[in-house]
Amino acid sequence: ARERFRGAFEAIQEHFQESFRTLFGGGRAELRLSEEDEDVLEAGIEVAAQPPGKRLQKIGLLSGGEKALTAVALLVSLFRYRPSPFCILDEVDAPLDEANVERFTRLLQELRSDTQLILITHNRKSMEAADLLYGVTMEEPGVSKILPLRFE
Amino acid sequence: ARERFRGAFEAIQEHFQESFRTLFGGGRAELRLSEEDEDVLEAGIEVAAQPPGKRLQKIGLLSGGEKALTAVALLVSLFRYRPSPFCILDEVDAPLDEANVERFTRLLQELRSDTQLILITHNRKSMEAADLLYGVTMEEPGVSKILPLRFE
Amino acid sequence: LRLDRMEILGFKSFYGRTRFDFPDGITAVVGPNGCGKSNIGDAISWVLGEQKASSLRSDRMEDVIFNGSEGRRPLGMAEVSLHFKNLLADGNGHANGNGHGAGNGHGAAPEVTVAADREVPIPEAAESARPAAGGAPESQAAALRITEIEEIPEEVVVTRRIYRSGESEYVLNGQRCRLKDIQDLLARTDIGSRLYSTIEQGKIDQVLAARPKDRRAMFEEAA
Amino acid sequence: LRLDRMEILGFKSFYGRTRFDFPDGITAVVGPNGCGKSNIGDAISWVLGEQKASSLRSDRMEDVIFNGSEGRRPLGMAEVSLHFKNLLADGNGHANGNGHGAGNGHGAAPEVTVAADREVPIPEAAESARPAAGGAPESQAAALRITEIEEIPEEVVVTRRIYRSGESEYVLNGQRCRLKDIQDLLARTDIGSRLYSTIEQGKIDQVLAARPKDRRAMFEEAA
Ligand SMILES: Nc1ncnc2c1ncn2[C@@H]1O[C@H](COP(=O)(O)OP(=O)(O)OP(=O)(O)O)[C@@H](O)[C@H]1O
Ligand SMILES: Nc1ncnc2c1ncn2[C@@H]1O[C@H](COP(=O)(O)OP(=O)(O)OP(=O)(O)O)[C@@H](O)[C@H]1O
Ligand SMILES: [Mg+2]
Ligand SMILES: [Mg+2]
Repeated sequence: ARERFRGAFEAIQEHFQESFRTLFGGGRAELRLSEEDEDVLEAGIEVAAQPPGKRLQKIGLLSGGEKALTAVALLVSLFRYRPSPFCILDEVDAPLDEANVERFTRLLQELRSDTQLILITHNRKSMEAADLLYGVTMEEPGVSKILPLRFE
Repeated sequence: ARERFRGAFEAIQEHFQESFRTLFGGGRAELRLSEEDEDVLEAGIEVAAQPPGKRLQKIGLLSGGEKALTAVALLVSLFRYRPSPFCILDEVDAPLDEANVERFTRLLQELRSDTQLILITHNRKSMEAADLLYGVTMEEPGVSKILPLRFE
Repeated sequence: LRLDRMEILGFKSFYGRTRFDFPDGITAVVGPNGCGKSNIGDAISWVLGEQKASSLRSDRMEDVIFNGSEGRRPLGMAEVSLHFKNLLADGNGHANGNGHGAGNGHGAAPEVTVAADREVPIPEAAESARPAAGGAPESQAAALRITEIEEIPEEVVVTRRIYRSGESEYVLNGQRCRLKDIQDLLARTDIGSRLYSTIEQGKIDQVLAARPKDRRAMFEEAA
Repeated sequence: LRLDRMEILGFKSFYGRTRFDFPDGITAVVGPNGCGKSNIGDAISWVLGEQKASSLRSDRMEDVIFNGSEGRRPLGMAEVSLHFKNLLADGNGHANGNGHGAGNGHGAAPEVTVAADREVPIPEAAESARPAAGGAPESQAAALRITEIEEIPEEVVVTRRIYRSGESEYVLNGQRCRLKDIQDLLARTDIGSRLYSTIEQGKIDQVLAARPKDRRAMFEEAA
């Protein structure tokens, strides 16, 4: 069990560094097993991130958008290691600026061959990146309906 | 003290209902003093909201955008009752759809004669509604600078 | 494994029977504030067995039943069905086009030992087998037990219902079963416990903000 | 009362002396993720007396001092100054253009009783009076005490400094004072305790989500 976990941890770590660099256009990030636990099977996981041009810091000091982007990088690294058949992301692009929304949707393109992705969003750039668009309306107040949409 | 509080509560309640109707284009909202406390000076304040076409419900059941909009209505009602010289809103428009961003910025216009408003945003429609634009950049990585901007 | 489609009836703001087809690739779901987008995510979490009302933004589980609008009265039941294709195949099942997922899945079908072993294969998901809408629960007797199943059908349908009384029902291809049967079945697929495949609105930071020990659970799930 | 401008030095990502003029009406602050927009809001909360490091997204108060970048070493001090016009006037002071806010403000100037009463009017805010940047705190002796002040000058400058040692300094128009002096002064203006005038990123729901008793504090502040 210990070997398996270590193997998974190392592989996810590599994916995480790669996804982080893609999303931030540089910089680096790292996952560390917290030292205070002796046993690998008990240890918690610490995350440190260094956006380009900044110092390596704990994730608490990152900005709102930097945190969301780092979280997406971690999520993508878990999916890369072990794909899940589906993924639902509810407005994760809300805190991102335009440049980061583009990098985010480009990264999602890499997951789409293994995973059915549902992206709930208000952001036009994210809508443009999708293969298909569904609209949810309340033509009748208080009652939801789902309609396929074409993108104008 | 009791009279003063009641007077303030009633006035804020009126502003809240008005701001809510402006932001949601209809519906109604209400503030209630929680019954369990005997004394007006101790009672907590409950909020209930009814977006147009829906039933009156507790604010927990509202959607992300509906909650943000209701919170803005409450904030504006406090400002209407007792203006504060300044107000800083950090990305409160992030969960809103385009139609609600427009209603939100229109409402802010009403506050601008008494209050200096600072609106941190990534949303183009909010930028367009501002009188002035400041850009924050990190030309030198890790070091912030502030520059006045013109809107293209 | 592929998600084929979901049918929602009386769940949150979905009053009438609503169908949501799951395409491949990236699907964007859009619409004004409060129209019901996040309720779709809640429906998926719920039918896959979510037990905490607070994860569905509700106080009690019965709150997920349509509780009325300006023009409609509250309903007595909520039901969501999720249709899978090639439940046990690797990846998203495109490879084994022969239609029977068990063909090149993980080999042996799910083995769930239960109190009284009965040989009940999962019946083919009949398109027309609409569970009786409305209030009356099916008879208890037909509860399903999964045992040695040779052939898992091409399509597996997981259904969950809840009544105003708070009673929940789980159904697998039209046959009543227990929550545990569904959880055991899903645990053998790539869905796992879904710790990281659903990110709720405003909760993207939780992936990072969790305490190091909690974060570990996501890694163990993946490992 | 009007906010005129803020000067930031060594606070969070603002390394060099940065000036932020407060226009009337609505000012939009824009820029890429991580460029320092929310740090401006933090600077305003901090100079007005915020005591909880967690409200400034930091573990300890010293974390607000610039702690280095790829090209620069960490600084030893952070300082923020907030320049007000017509501190005690009603509304935002346009009405009494005579330049001395106390003209038609709330009448009597702030009355702060302190241990040893000394008649120390607030000196005019000298543009050039740059507090010595770097580490050495000013001598303790010149601490300011606000007593019966006849004339509040047109411009009042509130300054806060912190050193790596964790020691905080408060300055009013160039004279050292206590946090309490600043809080008492602000309490008499329309700023009050700022409960509802600063909404941090991602916290708009807190206005609603607070427990009913906490929400009450906002109402009392306004009443
Ligand atoms: N049991 C229920 N019965 C009827 N309506 C319900 C029920 N539960 C929730 N709703 C309604 O669903 C709406 C919220 O839907 P949802 O959260 O999916 O919106 P959304 O599309 O995600 O909006 P946003 O873009 O603001 O996040 C609420 O307005 C609420 O009235
Ligand atoms: N003491 C400090 N010294 C140097 N840099 C700091 C310090 N504290 C915070 N920062 C930097 O400030 C940045 C965050 O700034 P801020 O939160 O203001 O960004 P923002 O413009 O609001 O971004 P977003 O649009 O993502 O919300 C972080 O990247 C962090 O490195
Ligand atoms: Mg939503
Ligand atoms: Mg920010």
